[in-house]
Amino acid sequence: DPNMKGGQTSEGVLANFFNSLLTKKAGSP
Amino acid sequence: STVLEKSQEFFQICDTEGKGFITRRDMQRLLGELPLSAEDLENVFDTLDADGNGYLTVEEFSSGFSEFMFGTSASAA
Repeated sequence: DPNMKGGQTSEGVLANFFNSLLTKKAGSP
Repeated sequence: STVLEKSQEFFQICDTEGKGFITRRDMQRLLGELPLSAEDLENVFDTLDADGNGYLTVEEFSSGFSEFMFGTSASAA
């Protein structure tokens, strides 16, 4: 897949960060 | 809840001392709480710190969050 790049873009890492926060909130009542 | 409310909630997770801004040090406290490496957290900080002054305000934080939500840099405020 030509769209797959090694290493994370800053956009990707930001998405990862916010997704983790969303998951964290969901996981802790 | 709205993007602004969510981003304020997340801001408070990072700003544990309630200073009203987030520093690199605050960001590194999330190491172990979030599945991100120290380098990832540095990267997130640099991306969100639009003016590069070393402090993340709730405005910078929420604009980063709305960018993530909507794929634009429109401010959530």
